[in-house]
Amino acid sequence: SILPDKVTVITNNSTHNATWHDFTRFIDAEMGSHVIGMSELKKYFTRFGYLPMTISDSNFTDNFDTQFKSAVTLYQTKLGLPVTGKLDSDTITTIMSPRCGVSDTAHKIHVTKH
Amino acid sequence: YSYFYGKPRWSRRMSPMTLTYAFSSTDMIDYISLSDIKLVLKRAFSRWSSVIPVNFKETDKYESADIRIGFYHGDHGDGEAFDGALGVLAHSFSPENGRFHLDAAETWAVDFETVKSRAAIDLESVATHEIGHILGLGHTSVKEAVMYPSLSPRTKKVDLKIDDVEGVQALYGSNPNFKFSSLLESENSSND
Repeated sequence: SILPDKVTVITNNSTHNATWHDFTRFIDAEMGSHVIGMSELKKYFTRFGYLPMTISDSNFTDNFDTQFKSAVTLYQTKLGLPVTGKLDSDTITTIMSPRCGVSDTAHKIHVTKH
Repeated sequence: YSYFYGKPRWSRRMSPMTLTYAFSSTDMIDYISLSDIKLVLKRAFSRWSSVIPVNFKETDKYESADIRIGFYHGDHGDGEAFDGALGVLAHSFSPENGRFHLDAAETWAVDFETVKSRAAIDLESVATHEIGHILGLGHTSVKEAVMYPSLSPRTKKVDLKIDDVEGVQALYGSNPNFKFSSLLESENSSND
């Protein structure tokens, strides 16, 4: 086959928010990982109630630490995802989905078995 | 299902309770007609009132309405700035605050046949979800339920599920005309 000299790859991220669309780079990150920009994900988790507000945004590191693992686990539990404690593809896809701005954790949970 | 901290609810003494709602005269979108927006919201409110003894009535008196609906861009003064297209779609407040805010930057749709954008968001689905918050429900972990926090573009999710109904009925009781069996039948048929 004849390949062109230059290949342009067009990616369409139009269905994702500009702030959250690049979270795909965190897929498979787990405890101990260091990924540049993970502090942005920590801001997301703070925004929706999974990390304490007491930590200033500017103090977030890019490390996948113990506190962040707890936040990921809580997120997976609250969103009905498989609880892996890692940023698996299901978790990242859910994080990137458009959503309601109301926090997930200022609530009292009731569980009913059907 | 879940509730806001302290389990707040609207506490009128009359039964059935009637809550009024009004649309902002200034903070709206112009590419969907007001009559269509009102029709969609009316349907969303009626879904909730079919399961609890609460009626919703539209009023022109925005300032005194129990529920005040508007579309806002970015920072709109309540400390919860919207973030542009997608991301956060809307937010509302727990009882008895009544503020119901939609992000004006979204591509809102009342009909996916005419709106072709891949980023189109179904107004009725988001409205039904936000009314759940207005009534006192928090988010749920049940993916199929209306009160699940996320909604993909071009997706419609307007039918209340058992989780939504049990949650809101624990706050307000049941509408005497509501039958759980019909909800179970409809959920079973959709699962089939």
